[in-house]
Amino acid sequence: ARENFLATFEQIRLNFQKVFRSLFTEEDTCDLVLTDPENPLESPIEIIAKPKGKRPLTINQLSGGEKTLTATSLLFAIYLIKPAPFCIFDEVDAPLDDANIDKFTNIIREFSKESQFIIVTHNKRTMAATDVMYGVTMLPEDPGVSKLVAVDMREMTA
Amino acid sequence: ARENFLATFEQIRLNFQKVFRSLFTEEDTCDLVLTDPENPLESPIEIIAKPKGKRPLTINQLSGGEKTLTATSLLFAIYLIKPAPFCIFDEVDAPLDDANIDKFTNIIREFSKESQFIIVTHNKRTMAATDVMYGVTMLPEDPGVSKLVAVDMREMTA
Amino acid sequence: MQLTRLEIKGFKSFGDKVTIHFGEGVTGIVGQNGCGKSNIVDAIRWVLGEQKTRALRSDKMENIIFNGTKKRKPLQMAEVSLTFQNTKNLLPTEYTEVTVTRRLYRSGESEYLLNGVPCRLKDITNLFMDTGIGPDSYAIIELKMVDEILNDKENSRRNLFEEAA
Amino acid sequence: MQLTRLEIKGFKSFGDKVTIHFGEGVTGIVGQNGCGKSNIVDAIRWVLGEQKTRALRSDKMENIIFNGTKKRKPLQMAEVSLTFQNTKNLLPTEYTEVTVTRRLYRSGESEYLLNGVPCRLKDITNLFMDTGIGPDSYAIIELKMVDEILNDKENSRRNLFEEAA
Ligand SMILES: Nc1ncnc2c1ncn2[C@@H]1O[C@H](COP(=O)(O)OP(=O)(O)OP(=O)(O)O)[C@@H](O)[C@H]1O
Ligand SMILES: Nc1ncnc2c1ncn2[C@@H]1O[C@H](COP(=O)(O)OP(=O)(O)OP(=O)(O)O)[C@@H](O)[C@H]1O
Ligand SMILES: [Mg+2]
Ligand SMILES: [Mg+2]
Repeated sequence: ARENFLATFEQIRLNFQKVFRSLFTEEDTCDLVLTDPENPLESPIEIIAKPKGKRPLTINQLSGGEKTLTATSLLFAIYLIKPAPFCIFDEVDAPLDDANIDKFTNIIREFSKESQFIIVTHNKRTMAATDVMYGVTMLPEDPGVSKLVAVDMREMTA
Repeated sequence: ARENFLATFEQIRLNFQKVFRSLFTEEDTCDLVLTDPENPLESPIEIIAKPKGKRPLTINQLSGGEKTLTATSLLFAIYLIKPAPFCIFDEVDAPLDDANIDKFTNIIREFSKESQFIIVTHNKRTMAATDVMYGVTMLPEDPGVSKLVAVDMREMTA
Repeated sequence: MQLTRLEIKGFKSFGDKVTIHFGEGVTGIVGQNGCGKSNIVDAIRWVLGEQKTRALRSDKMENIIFNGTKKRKPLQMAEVSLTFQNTKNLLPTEYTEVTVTRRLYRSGESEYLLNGVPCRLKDITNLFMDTGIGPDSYAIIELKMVDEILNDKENSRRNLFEEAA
Repeated sequence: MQLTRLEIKGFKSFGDKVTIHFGEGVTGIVGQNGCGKSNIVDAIRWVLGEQKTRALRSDKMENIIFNGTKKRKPLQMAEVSLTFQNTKNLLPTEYTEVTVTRRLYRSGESEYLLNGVPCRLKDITNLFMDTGIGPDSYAIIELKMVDEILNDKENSRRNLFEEAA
């Protein structure tokens, strides 16, 4: 079990560095470190992330958007070990600026060849990157009851 | 101290209902309730919010955007007791849809006659409601160092 | 193992039956605050076997049944069905599709079905073992989870790694 | 008690001195992820007397001093000054403006000044008592606070009420 975990950990670590660099830039660095390498099955796992020439002392010092991209890189790193048949994101793009939304949707489009992606969003830029959209609404005459509606792409991405 | 608290509590409660109705609609109801009225100085305070004909059993059942508007109504209710000279919002608009962003910025414009408002945002609709904007950036030639820049309103709200 | 459709009736805000057909690639779910988007995500978690009421934003499991509005009475049952293609042969190969159904009655009774045949919750969670989906999956992501990974909620970080290992 | 300007040097990502002038009404602060917007909010909290490192997203107070980049050395001091009009006469009326300054040296020493005159942290927090601003103010709001009010972090809810009473 110990070998198994260490092998998987190493694979996740390499994936993390690869995904992190595509969500940030090629010169950015990050790492996953077992704080107690003697004890891999118990050891806490530390995340080190250094975007764009910065030298944050801990990941807590990173900004809201940077934290979201870092956590997303880790989740995708794990996904790449064993791709789930579908992935669901619920408004994970809310803290991201326009440039980072494009990076986020680009990597999703890449992985969408392997898996289906379901993205809940309010963001028009993210919407523009979807293949199909479902609109959910509640009508004033029947409040509190969810209904599905056709989405007018032009109205949504106006 | 007990009378003082109860009087303030009642005032906050009335403000809460007023602000809630302007962020939701006139027919929506909400309330603030002391779970232990015999013991006002110790009692937990319960928030009841029923937007748009819904009957949520607890506020935890509400959606992300509804929760944000409800908490904002409560914060403004308290603000109205003793308006602070300035209020700062850091990306509080992230979970809101377009219609709710307009309600949010309208109420801020109303209160901005009394106090200064500083709004950190990524949202173009919110930006369009500000009087003045400051842009913060980091240059590739000097990474990790924050600088202030002039903001081109047309570029931002394109 | 592609998803083909999701049917929701009586679950949370779905007072009327709603059917969503999924295609390949990236599907967007959009709409105003409070109209039911996250409830769709909760429905998927629930039909895959989620038992933690906190992950469904509810205090008790009964709260996930449509509890009525000013204009409508509460319903007595919540039912969610998720259908996908049997490309990984999770069920014997004569089935082209697999439909997982979960029902909860206000009386507290639960029913679980695989392609219409009653089964136990265990049969459903076993079906998905090793596919990467199920409750606690790293494939269902919301902002709260981003926070948990980054804060010192170490167990959530280890859990993710162990689930993949 | 209108804010007129904020000057930041050596605090977090402000390796160079930055001055922001505030006018009436609604001021927007915009820019890409990670460029320093929330750091500006932290600077305001800090100069008003915030002592909880957690509220400043730091493990220890020393971490709020600019710690350098690939191209720049760390600085040895963080300094933030906030200036506002003395319309509420928090200081004697011959002053038209009040400037609050806070400095932290890497050695651990702190300095506090009111209109350039050294004072104690206590003098600064006393100045703002009853104005609604200061650490823990209900006037500085981020999404994390929205969560805390709505979850059962009851103390945060009571604290808000008691601060207003
Ligand atoms: N058992 C139930 N019966 C009826 N309505 C319910 C039930 N549970 C939750 N709801 C309602 O569903 C609504 C929340 O829906 P949901 O969380 O899916 O919104 P959303 O589309 O994700 O919105 P947002 O964009 O704000 O996140 C709430 O208004 C809530 O009152
Ligand atoms: N002591 C410090 N020295 C140098 N840089 C620092 C220091 N503390 C924090 N930073 C940097 O400041 C950046 C965070 O800035 P900030 O949180 O203000 O971003 P933001 O503009 O709010 O972004 P977002 O839109 O993502 O919320 C981080 O990249 C972090 O590395
Ligand atoms: Mg939602
Ligand atoms: Mg920020």
